[in-house]
Amino acid sequence: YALSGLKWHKTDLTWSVHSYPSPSLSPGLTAHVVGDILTRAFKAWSDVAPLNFHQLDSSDNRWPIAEGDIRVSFTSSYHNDGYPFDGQGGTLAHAFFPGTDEMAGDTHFDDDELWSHGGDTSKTDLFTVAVHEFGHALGLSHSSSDPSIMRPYYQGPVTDFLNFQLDMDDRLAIQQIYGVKDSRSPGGVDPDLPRLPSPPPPRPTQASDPSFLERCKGGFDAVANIRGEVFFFKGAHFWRTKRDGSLVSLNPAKINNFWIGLPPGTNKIDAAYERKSDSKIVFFIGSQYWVFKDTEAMSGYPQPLSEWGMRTKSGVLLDRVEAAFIWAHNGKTYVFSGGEFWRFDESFKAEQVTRQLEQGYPRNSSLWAGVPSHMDDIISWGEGDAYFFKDNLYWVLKNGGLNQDVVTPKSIAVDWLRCPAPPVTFTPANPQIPKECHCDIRG
Amino acid sequence: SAVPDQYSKAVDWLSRYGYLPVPDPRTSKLQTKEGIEKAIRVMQRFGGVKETGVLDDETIKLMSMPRCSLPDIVGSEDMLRRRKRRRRKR
Repeated sequence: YALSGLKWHKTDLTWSVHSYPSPSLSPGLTAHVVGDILTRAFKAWSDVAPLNFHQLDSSDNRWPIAEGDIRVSFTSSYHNDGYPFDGQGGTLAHAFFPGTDEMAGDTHFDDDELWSHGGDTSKTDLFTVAVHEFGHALGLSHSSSDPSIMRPYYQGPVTDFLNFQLDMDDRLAIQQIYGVKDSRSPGGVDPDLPRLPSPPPPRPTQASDPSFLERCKGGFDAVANIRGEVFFFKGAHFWRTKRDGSLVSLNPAKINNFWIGLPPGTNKIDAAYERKSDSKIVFFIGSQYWVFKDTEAMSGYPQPLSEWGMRTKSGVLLDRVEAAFIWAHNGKTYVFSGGEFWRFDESFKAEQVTRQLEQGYPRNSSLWAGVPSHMDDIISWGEGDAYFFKDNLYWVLKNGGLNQDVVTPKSIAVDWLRCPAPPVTFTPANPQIPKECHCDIRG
Repeated sequence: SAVPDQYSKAVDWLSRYGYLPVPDPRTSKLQTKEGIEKAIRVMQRFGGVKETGVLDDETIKLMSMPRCSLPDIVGSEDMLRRRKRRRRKR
């Protein structure tokens, strides 16, 4: 078992319910039934440790309801505590560790789940999840032990809800904090480490930065999905967006300070991508390319782009790349330049990556219908969709598709770089085929 | 049909549940290939599946199971650093 390092310094704890499951999703879970389930979930813990739980309700005038130690609610999506819910499945619930903080002990269940009261395995058993979450509200962290109610994954309802007893791992954990029920020396000990990480020191507000405008203007030289983050390169700098949509920093980082081994004064990356077969990172700059292991260029680079053997339809050897990406749809590497594209198979064989230019290329970029022929860069993202970036807009081709009728562009600045939405202006839905006009009787 | 971008999703999942350090805005270190492999191993050990260090089917299945929102590993790096500091002082 693992302890959070936090505990209640009292054994009489109050709890209250502030909202109930939606009847449309979880029929049968009335206020009375929910109260009964939660009472039994608390009992699992008070059976083995000297703890007493008292439910507060609105008719009880002894305590204001808001003052309860453990406040239970059913909420959905963002609910202002830093742990947004994600609809049905995924995250089910969470609880805050004990302490003096206002949120301490609070327990939230995702109201988008189909909650049930035992039996129905197609739904989520409220009792099982509640016992787990109340474990957190009392100071326990996740356990890797099997069996333990504090394992992080939901693995179906507990058997015999009426006679449920905590497993040894959970009993030892709660008794480590609060002592043993009916023992002569209740109270436990102050749990030792691990402690929660201390917050970083406060940082002064930065003065307004002129780079803000650069970030929000778009027109990136290269965009790449590297190690699960999206890198936006522009001039001598870059920004990074994490998968949750937040930026590592609002301030740009200098390419030369981070990517070690590029020529001093590098002020433009044409394209970049993370190789699928060995996770090395490839940069194209002019007629050369570099291969990086993490953030350091490997010895022997740069090498000439001509090594890739890309010839245009007119037979000229390519000397510049506009965009490159791995299409998650098939794992192949695509390189774009001058309205044409080439496809490579980069397999890992005999401890090295072999690059094979596939037959039948180059092809015309207009095959990717609905997106610009000359794009700034491309990435695979989300559910394997291809994202095309041009100026301050991006287009998404879904589900491995090449040819979608209408691809509506969206703002890079707003969706990826935390910039304010610009005033509404007309943008063509399809940059290759201008949209037809339809006039009605009023002209 | 599309192959979901498992790799990016897995990095996000590992960061969210404490297996990978959240990128520090002051140092902005890049996640390393070895770091991600190590995090996958710890996650596999914690979850009770075979420790391979790669995103195999069993691991992806475990990552997509319904679960509690709280992280599995809390402040491990921070704790190690503090222990080292204490040892050095001694």
